Amino acid sequence: IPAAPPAPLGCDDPESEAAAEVAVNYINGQSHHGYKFTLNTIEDIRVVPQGPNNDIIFLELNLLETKCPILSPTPLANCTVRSFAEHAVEGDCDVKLQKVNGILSVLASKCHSHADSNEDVRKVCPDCSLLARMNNTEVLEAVSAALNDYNSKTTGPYLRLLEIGRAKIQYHPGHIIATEFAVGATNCSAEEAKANVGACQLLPEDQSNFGFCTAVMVKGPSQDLQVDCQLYGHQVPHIPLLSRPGVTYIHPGQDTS
Amino acid sequence: SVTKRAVAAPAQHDKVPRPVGFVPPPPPCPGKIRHFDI
Repeated sequence: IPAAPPAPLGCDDPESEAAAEVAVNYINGQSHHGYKFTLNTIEDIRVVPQGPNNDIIFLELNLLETKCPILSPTPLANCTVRSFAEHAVEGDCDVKLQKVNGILSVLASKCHSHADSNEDVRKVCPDCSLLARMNNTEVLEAVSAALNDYNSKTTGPYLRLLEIGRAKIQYHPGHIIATEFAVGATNCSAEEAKANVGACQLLPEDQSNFGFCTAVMVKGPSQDLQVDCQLYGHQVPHIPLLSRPGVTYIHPGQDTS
Repeated sequence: SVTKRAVAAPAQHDKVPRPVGFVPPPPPCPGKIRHFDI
């Protein structure tokens, strides 16, 4: 009597969680923008046997954005998930994996990320500020002012903007713009940059030194600007990092294969 | 003349009894929500 087909995998089975972990690490490893994502729910899993010890696995995953920038060396397990009130961002991914002799590998993945709706955030937190669009003029001005302010005071390398991660604008009480952006160290000191900023280029990949800045600009009722930048130090890239300055925050859908 | 014999409705105890506290298994998917649902 032919052996009964194995019971379908449940989404909370250990095998499913192992496949999801490989998929999430792959997705974060392939991404070059925004923030790291972590697993929220395994929506569905389908296993298609290909032969002895050879399965194709299709996963549908729901991910949530963490506060760790994608270039941060912080392990994903230590990355805090952005809360509802901080205007959460979720990602939906379809991932195709292969499992041969127990070894999992990703064959393809396709993800779409989107911020929670303003209405949902307002329901939970009526007074919370909301995500602003990346091409918002006030956001661009605030990031530029913050980076200039930092570069004018630092004794370290002159930093260039890689991309704006996110920005939130509060209009009441007080007009406040909070921004987060990725930066890269250049081959200039801040002093040298004052003389000839055009000569300041991002360090080559074998010396690259990326970092991240958070800034709060108060435009009313009083004026104030607080900037904090942290450089990660040189990291041996495990994949070719294509850091393109000026990249927008939410990329519509990034196919990875 | 042929008449249909009335048959008493099956007594409750005829049905397959479910063990006390029987909880149907959760559907295999979607899985648990680890943080929150947007």
